[in-house]
Amino acid sequence: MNLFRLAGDMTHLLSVVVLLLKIHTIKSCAGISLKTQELYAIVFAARYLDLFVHFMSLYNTIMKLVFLASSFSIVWYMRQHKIVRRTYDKEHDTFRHQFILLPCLVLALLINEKFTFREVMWAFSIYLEAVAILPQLVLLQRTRNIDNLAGHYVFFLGAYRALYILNWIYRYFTEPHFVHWISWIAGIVQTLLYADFFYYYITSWKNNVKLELPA
Amino acid sequence: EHEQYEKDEL
Repeated sequence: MNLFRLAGDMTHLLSVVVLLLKIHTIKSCAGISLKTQELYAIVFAARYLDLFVHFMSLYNTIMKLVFLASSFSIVWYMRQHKIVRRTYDKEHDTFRHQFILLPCLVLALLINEKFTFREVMWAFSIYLEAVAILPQLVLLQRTRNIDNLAGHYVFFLGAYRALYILNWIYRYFTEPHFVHWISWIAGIVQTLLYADFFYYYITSWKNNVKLELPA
Repeated sequence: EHEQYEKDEL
């Protein structure tokens, strides 16, 4: 494993920790999109189907279990927890996530590495992950007062994707057989979606002012 | 044949 990949996994983990911290200690999910969280739960469930079939490494297994458990528990908190769910900004979280599920599934049926159930689900999870952040970005744009944790959460998620791209470039030169066009292209699209957010996040951090996205 | 399962990324 290279340094970019490890750093990417760590920022991904950090994003989940930040979100759980917000939910657990502040008992708030303000500014967090339930739509995005549900999409991530689907992404991990679809991608980690190999969990019980292929053993890669202890690291791999533990990380997969962490992402599965955290994503489903976040959804549970936002839907069921009697204090947390009251802080959910339902009125502004209106992105129709069902409309991205179907296109992703169709795309996965058409473009995959192999036409098997697991490979189609893998491709589906890659396409879905690329666009799963959209409801969250829309919600942030509609939120007047973005709290720090919600901003950091999205920043770490974006950083994870950007670091994965560096990891792919590194792997391309060191492991010539390692070519996964599907994840590379989807990963680049996914990272580009954050570009605008990154700009405002870094600007606000540099000028030491509160993060605010233009409507 | 090359094994598909080098999908070690998360």
